[in-house]
Amino acid sequence: NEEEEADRILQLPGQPKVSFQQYSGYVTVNHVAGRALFYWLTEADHNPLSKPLVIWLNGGPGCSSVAYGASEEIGPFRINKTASGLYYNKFSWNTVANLLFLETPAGVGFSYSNQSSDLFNSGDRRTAKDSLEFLLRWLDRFPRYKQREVYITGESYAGHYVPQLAKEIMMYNKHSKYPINLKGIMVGNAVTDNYYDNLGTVTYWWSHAMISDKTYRQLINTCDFTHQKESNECDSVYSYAMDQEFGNIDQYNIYAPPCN
Amino acid sequence: CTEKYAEIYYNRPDVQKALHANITKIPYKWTACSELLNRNWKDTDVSILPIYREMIAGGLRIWVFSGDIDSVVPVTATRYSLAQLKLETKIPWYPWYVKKQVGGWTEVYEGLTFATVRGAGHEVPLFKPRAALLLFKSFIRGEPLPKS
Repeated sequence: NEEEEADRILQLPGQPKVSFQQYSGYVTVNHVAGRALFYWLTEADHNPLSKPLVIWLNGGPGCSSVAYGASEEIGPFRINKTASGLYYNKFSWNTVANLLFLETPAGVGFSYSNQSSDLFNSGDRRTAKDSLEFLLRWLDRFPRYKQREVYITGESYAGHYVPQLAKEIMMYNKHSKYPINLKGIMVGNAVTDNYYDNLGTVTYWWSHAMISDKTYRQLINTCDFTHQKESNECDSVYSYAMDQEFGNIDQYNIYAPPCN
Repeated sequence: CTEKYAEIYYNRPDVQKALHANITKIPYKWTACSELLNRNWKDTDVSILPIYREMIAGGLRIWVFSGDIDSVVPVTATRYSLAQLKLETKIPWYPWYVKKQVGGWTEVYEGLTFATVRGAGHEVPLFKPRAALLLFKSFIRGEPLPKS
């Protein structure tokens, strides 16, 4: 398959020697707009033909699965401190699966659109449809994965992307002669429900002694968590909590200093 | 702060060539997160719980995990949200283990498995790679997390 061969990665700069195959490149998801999504496939290091296909999506929205998922979380390589090369991650998930990192939607990482307005009107809906389109065309390029077990995984705002793509696949499968063998999803620290996420978040801040009783009560009494956009009063309490009471911490890892 | 390394590495021309990336010479640097996209995000679902109900009805395997030192989408946020699904418990709450250490706690419901990961931030596999790999292996095998 010429397209597959054209995507084969021979060796990344500064990469350690490995036994598994890698591929990366673009799949066009909308010819009219010229939208193309970038992917990086690192196959399983043993018996890739018998291992499932696992798609990994990062969130943001707007963040790259190559930057996070592949390069500092589950991928086989880590980037060294001088960015001169890569070193092997012995806890890589490609010890048990074929990992497909997808930068979605267009505008994320290397994924692009020739229609620059696309970068100003992305959203959940189009992202899910483009990601399904990507998967269908990617499977045409890599036909050995067509009947393979597929799992979709991700974290953070991909708590939206992963279930929404799963739903698109389930709907596609209802009408397709060649259904995608979707077996499951796994998400981490996932954005799930505005109201309950927000309620749970301020509860966590209070129960982990990150904010005062007073600020906690103000948040609960001032904020209406059902609304997408908070009121100015609520926003100012949030700002006070983060700027004055959290202090100089990394909110993504509360017992560590922030990255400057 | 490792994404700083990525900002350098993936903007190297030799790396982009090896990855067959940036073939159209996009008029902006590659970056880990696009501020432009984030600020102009349009439609967003208020809740994903209805899709969870559809996926459970469709028989998909669903695992949700949470690093317990993240304060951006913390463990209590996920627990409040999942509680709205009102799922029956299949295997009651218990600590799971990795290398004789508590990896976190977990509960298996009808249709969904929830697990915390002790000491992990927002990017769980970054902070607890060994525990994350064990979590992933259990998910792929469809087996509950180990009790010892």
